[in-house]
Amino acid sequence: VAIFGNTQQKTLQVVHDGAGRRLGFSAGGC
Amino acid sequence: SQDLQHTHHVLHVNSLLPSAVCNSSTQVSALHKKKSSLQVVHKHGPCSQLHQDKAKKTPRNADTLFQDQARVRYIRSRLAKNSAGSSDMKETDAANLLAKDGSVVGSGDYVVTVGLGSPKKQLSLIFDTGSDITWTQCQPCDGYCYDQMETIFDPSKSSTYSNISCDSALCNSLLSATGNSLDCSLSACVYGIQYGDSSSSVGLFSKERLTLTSTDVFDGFAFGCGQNNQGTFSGAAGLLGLGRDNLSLPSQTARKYNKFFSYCLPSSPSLTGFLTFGKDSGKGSSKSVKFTPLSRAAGLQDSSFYGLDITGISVGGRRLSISASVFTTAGAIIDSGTVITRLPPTAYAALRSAFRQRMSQYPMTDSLSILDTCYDFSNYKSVSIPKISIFFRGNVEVKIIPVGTMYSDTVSQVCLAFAANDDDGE
Repeated sequence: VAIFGNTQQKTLQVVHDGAGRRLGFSAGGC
Repeated sequence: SQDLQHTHHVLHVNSLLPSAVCNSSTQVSALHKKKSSLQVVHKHGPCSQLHQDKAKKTPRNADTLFQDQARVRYIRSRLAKNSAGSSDMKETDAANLLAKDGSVVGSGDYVVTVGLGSPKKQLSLIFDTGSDITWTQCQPCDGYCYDQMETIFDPSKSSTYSNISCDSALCNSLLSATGNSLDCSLSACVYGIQYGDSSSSVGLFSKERLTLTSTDVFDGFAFGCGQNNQGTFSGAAGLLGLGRDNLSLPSQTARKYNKFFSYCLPSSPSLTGFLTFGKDSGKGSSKSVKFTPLSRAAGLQDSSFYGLDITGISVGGRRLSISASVFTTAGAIIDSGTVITRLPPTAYAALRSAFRQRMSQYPMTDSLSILDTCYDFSNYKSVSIPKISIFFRGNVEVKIIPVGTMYSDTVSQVCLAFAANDDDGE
């Protein structure tokens, strides 16, 4: 399995919408 | 030069290195100020309380990357177990690993502080979207407790602590959340979780009041009260499980947050990020979020990992020629505890080739553990690095920032922060 790791996630706002079964990304989250 | 700015990051070399001083005051964002937000700090960074323990050295990059491989093996073994109903791979991999220090969940991880019990005891827990059970070390340490920065949680001093009985549905849920069957001790439920490098936590599966923020308090939160904890977990008090299983924190708090949470990991250990539960009711901040559906791939759909479908990669603004099947064969997950992104070897080879081609003006240097594309920037004040984007299903493009593209703690060895799996079928 490929893994999207935390180095590449830096400063992204990563949104976990479990009920909606989807994941979101937004640049410049912090 | 305009073309270069479209396709490359042009930056000072020193901006790729971590700072030794916490600079969290400049990181105040609207989201972070939300009532349901926790501060996220890098465990070994200067903003972490765990960092204050001078006796514990910050691990070298090579150690972190070695530990990261252990984490990846643990993830593979859980997925293999999930799809094949076999634990053979886990046992093999555990035997091959030297570390016994909780490194699977303790390599390059981030921590948040939550309150447990009444009166509330503040505990720094490793923030982990790749596991489910939340646990902390508990008194009495009948087996073993490693050194942690905060005093160890003592359930006898809390008025809201209770055991979970063996015959309860909660206790029976442990198998899917931990991969291990439940056990019983005087009719109290016993949990056990192993992380693949021989680190583990065993203790009573219990209920307690969990205080995330002053306004977000949950009674009867099921957690592991660990009385035999093997490893060091870098001095953290335990682990906050944010996976998809029914026993994870998002599932247990679903009535309030509807399994919705978001986080941001800071660009540097000297800065802070956030972990926010529930939808952002404010305007603006969530508008730019692009969503991709959770993967429906076999083996991922029913796992507690967050599965994603990668559709492509671009380097320097050009989409790499990689067959879609390379990504769909094994699928992908997102994980807050894995440091370096792992790609199918065919995809990594294309990425590496394109990256090296665009970096050919810089001298290469030795590999750093699993990272095989490293440069010596000692003689440069600024460099230009090709921009990398990962594309997910639904035409979601994630642009990787410079410190997400390169991994280093010295300018003489700055490495492309991606690695390959062993084969495309993984």
